[in-house]
Amino acid sequence: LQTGDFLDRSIDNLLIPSERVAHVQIGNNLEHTLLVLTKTGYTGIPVLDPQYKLHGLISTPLILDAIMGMERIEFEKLDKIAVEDVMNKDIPILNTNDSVRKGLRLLINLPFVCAVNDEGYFEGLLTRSAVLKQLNSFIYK
Amino acid sequence: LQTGDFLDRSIDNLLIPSERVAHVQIGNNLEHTLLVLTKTGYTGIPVLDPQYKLHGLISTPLILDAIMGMERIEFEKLDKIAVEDVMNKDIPILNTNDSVRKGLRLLINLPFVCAVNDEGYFEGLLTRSAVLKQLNSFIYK
Ligand SMILES: Nc1ncnc2c1ncn2[C@@H]1O[C@@H]2COP(=O)(O)O[C@H]3[C@@H](O)[C@H](n4cnc5c(N)ncnc54)O[C@@H]3COP(=O)(O)O[C@H]2[C@H]1O
Ligand SMILES: Nc1ncnc2c1ncn2[C@@H]1O[C@@H]2COP(=O)(O)O[C@H]3[C@@H](O)[C@H](n4cnc5c(N)ncnc54)O[C@@H]3COP(=O)(O)O[C@H]2[C@H]1O
Repeated sequence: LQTGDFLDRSIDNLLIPSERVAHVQIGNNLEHTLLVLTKTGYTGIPVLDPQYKLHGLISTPLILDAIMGMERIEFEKLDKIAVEDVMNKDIPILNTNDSVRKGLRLLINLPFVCAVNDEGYFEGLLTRSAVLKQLNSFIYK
Repeated sequence: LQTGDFLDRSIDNLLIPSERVAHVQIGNNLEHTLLVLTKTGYTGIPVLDPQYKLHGLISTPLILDAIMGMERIEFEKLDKIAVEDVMNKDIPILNTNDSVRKGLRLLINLPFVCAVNDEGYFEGLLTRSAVLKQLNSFIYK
């Protein structure tokens, strides 16, 4: 059961590349963001700027919590709130050269982690399913 | 790296027990369901009946997709749609005696799997984080 080798490789081959990652741009409001989430079917996605610098993560729980009123969910507020005011900016990130071992540790508590290059530009996502799939294939040898 | 032993044990010790699992009851509408999801912060939960038989899974993507109109998300429809008309009924389930190995295979494609007992009653959830945590601890020996 030689997962050691696999765990010490870089996450690079496991990433969903940025061109296949759904995201929203800063400057958008929560209504636009919720539409993107609804159309893509994802529950959380990165928030980027036009240069593909990573600014944070936004999710349906964060959005719904932001418009939760005393008696009901206040959907009319969605187009009045900017995504950057609600997104989670306190997020761990990986470098594309980091090991799968390091990624696995972060994926215990997060469904996905963003990977950036040395210049800080968004390169892709490391997801739980990618790592679980690999672990599962090693276990079957 | 002896994960073999761990993988062949039952999932029982890894489950979130039913009393700690947020859920909705059949007979509720999507508005109530979305409130439960917002308050608990989860993106998907089981749908049960009063006897704790498992009926399906409901998630924010399923709800938002159900009220997605041609031009906007039609939030006013939430209290007019029953959760059983939108939930996913085609779901794999585990028995509490099933192995972690069997659970891991299902968790490649699903964030969590419901576990039932021999009578078909809901007993708990097997989540990706529970399995990743265990795998991670074995890798560090
Ligand atoms: N369109 C689809 N096709 C097939 N399976 C789908 C799917 N949408 C969701 N799933 C399944 O459901 C899991 C949870 O999705 P969720 O959107 O909550 O959570 C996702 C989402 O927040 C984010 N994510 C994944 N792929 C993405 C992408 N291409 N763009 C943006 N975000 C992505 O990473 C999280 C974890 O993804 P992971 O693959 O581990 O886990 C996914 C995957 O197993
Ligand atoms: N209140 C909280 N405290 C700490 N961490 C939290 C959290 N809420 C979410 N997370 C983290 O985010 C992951 C995705 O949560 P999500 O609600 O999309 O997806 C969850 C949710 O749909 C369901 N789930 C987990 N615990 C549940 C519970 N007690 N009741 C009902 N559903 C639960 O299983 C999925 C996978 O859970 P998993 O733990 O693998 O993965 C969780 C966990 O790592």
